[in-house]
Amino acid sequence: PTKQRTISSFFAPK
Amino acid sequence: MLEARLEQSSVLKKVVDAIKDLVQDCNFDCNDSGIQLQAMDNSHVALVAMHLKTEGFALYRCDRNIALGINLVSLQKVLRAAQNEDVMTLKAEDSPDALSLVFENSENDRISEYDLKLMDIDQEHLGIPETEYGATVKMPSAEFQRICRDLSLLSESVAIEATKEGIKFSCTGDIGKGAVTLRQNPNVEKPELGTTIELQEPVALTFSLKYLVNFCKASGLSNTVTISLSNEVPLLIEYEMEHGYVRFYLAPKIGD
Repeated sequence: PTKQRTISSFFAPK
Repeated sequence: MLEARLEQSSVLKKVVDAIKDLVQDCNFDCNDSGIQLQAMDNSHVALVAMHLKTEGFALYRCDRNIALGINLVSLQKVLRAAQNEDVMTLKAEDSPDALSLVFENSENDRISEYDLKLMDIDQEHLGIPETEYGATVKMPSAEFQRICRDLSLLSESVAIEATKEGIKFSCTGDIGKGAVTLRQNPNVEKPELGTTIELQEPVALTFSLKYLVNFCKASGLSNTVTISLSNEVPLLIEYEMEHGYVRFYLAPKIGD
């Protein structure tokens, strides 16, 4: 089973 | 104030067509480098970054940074009034309530003037790190679109594997399974029809096809698309324009 990650878990707010 | 003139309305029309199904409201950030946009989709799985550089405008003037808060569905309604070949001029004050759009035909005997109401959008910007990707594939955008559409009929997810053999897109669904493998095949006479694969290390990732199919709506922006992949980081899909780009980032599906 795979889980969809979110973009914000890779890119931090500026 | 902002004053920006595009020789061809089709440039902005295509950009809006490419992203309007992914994001609804977003800021067009205008500054001395041109017009930029960065926005995530509602589920925060995908991010779009767009840049129309000043060099792409026949006239460009922007005294200070201006954020134009735009509803893309509304913008598209106004842009329908522009013919592809029309010259388009965008104008806004420093703290604007509205964006003025003027479309002029090449014969110079029709001037259409529209105002689009703007909104306050509190949008955070994400820092996108410089990444050395494990695999970079450049291929015809129409072919990538076809692969995504075909596989999306079978499954919700696609596994993308880049090895020295090539790049393989594969999926498994209720009715069966499918796979497409592309091998490096540069076209000397027509580079836009060739496929090039740069591989630093093998990459294997899984992505939602729904988003990839959505990104392919940008295919009208460029004959080629560049797909950059590294293990366990978001995929980058770039449509390069003559003076700018539209980039999509998609977070992978990863095993628990």
